[in-house]
Amino acid sequence: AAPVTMNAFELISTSQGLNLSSLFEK
Amino acid sequence: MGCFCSKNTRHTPGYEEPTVLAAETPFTVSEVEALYELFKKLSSSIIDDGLIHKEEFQLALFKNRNKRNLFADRIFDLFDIKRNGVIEFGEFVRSLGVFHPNAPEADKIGFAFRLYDLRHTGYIEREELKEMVLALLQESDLILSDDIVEVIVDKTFNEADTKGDGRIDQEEWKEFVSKNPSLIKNMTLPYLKDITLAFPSFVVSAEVEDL
Repeated sequence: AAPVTMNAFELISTSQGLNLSSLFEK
Repeated sequence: MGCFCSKNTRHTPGYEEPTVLAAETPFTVSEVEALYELFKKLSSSIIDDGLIHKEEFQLALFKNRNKRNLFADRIFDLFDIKRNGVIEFGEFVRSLGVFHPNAPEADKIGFAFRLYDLRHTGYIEREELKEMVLALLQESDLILSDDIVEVIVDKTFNEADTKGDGRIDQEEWKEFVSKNPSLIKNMTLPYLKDITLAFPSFVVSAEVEDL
């Protein structure tokens, strides 16, 4: 039941596509 | 009176002076110069033309030039301020400025809103939220029944859409983020504070070399 209580925007914000720290990896 | 700079430096089209970019962003001049080193690396990974193409952006994010992702597409589109299909240096620095730890929170909230306003209507609509949740589930190989997805979307939407008109406007978004600050956590990149260490700039020596 955990995902049901999840905030949808919080879920979305975990996307790898939004994780720009990868740009800095050498 | 305009200033025509004829310095013989090997700068790419779309290059802007670090002093100009530093004045408009939270970055210092040396940080902008360090970002130029990063930009050169990213913009030459596939096509060496000094512009970041979408495939190069995908390659940097996912180590895979062909990996399509809704959110990476949205980020790319927002960085591509001129909407000409590529990210120029100035666009790169101005957009990354929003992710600087010292950038105003209002800028981060506004950027996230535009990111999630998929169809540029000025609102985040329920259908858009559902589309993004489905995209995230697909990206993460998570399988949830459509009923559960509907419950997640409804619950969040009802909390955020305080005016109850079926869409989230900027004011509601601001209020929702203030209650859930973790929503803009990914709008801050701590790396940007250490960018000069990660990408030391060699601009000065390069200019001397060109003389």
